[in-house]
Amino acid sequence: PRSGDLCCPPTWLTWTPYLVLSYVNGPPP
Amino acid sequence: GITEAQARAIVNNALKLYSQDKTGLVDFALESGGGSVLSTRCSETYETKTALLSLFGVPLWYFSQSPRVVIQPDIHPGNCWAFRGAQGYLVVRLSMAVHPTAFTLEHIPKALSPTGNITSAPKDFAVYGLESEYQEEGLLLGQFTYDQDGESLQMFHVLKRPERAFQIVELRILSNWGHPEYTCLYRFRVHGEPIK
Amino acid sequence: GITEAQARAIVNNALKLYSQDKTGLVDFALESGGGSVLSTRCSETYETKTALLSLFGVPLWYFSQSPRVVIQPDIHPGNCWAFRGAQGYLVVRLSMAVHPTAFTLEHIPKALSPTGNITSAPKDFAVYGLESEYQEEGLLLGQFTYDQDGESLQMFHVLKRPERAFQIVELRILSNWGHPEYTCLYRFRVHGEPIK
Repeated sequence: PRSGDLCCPPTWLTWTPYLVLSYVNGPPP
Repeated sequence: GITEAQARAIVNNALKLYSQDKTGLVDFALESGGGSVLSTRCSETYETKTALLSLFGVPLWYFSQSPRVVIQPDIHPGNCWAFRGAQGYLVVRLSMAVHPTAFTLEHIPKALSPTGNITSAPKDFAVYGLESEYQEEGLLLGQFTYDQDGESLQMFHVLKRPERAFQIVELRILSNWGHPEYTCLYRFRVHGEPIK
Repeated sequence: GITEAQARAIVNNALKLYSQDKTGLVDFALESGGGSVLSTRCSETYETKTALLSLFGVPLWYFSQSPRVVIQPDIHPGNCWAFRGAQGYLVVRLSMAVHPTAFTLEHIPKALSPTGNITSAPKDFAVYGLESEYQEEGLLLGQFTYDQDGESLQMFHVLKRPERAFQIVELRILSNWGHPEYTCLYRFRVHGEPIK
């Protein structure tokens, strides 16, 4: 199956009921 | 025959490796080390609506594990991300750009599965290196099969070290071991050589 | 040469010790056992503003590990308290008053460090027994050096068992292994004899 079916918005994270962690400024110490 | 000192050395080296995340290799996907889940593309988290959280007797919501657990080290039964069906995707941003050399997939051992089987374990899977989060088809790093009769932790080596380094990889699960409704991912690790 | 039974005994004893927090000794600083972090004096948590937590797409705050992780058992890469520079302080209230006999300092093994080195590990450090949280100079229990080329877990014994018992100890980090910006503390343990 192709992963290319971006049938859902790429930013799945937007309405998920979980806390999402993203690293925006390099790795943590 | 071996001496007592040799036996102790064997045991101590085995325990040392065990204490080094069992592999002695850096896991560039590990969340606490700087890895993060970017997306699950079109996979859908399987909501069992069983684990109900309440406060002061008031039911709040049904809890289910987020995809982040796949890059966290706890693999006790239930601490997996379940997606609907047998095809799933997980796009992970590594703590740094590396030339991937191997991947580790872990599942709970059959002995610890309350049902006595691990039909929800992944079977065939592929890993791609992506240049950006939205790239549709990345570079195929390898296609592998997780053996339900093998070790709980299985490592898969890339056939050919890629010339490019990648900071984003896509884990694409293609089939599972028979569960009709969902597939569970316990832990996925990415090993490799950082760029100089 | 040893017999199979002897080999099994060696293995079982090694596993037993490993399962006893690797040391078989009480850790009076362990948070779940009753220890707590009182203060970090004038050390400053090193804020990288990198781990962003969001909910429903709304950014909430930047997460960084608190000093409490130093008295918690998880030592996966990243689960450390980072303070700015190479001099830091941690004042810990033990679960009970003890005559300290040894201290354990742990860091991740080099093999698991994404950078391949552990320059942010502590190097020279001293431990003091305090009579109260605000006492400026307590009783020096010992000055030691964590060896970056040694074992991941290193134990340091006090030269002379103190006559007094202490429920508050201060860990003073004096230098690190070269990182110019911060020092990471993974886990600090205090072993000793409780007062009768």
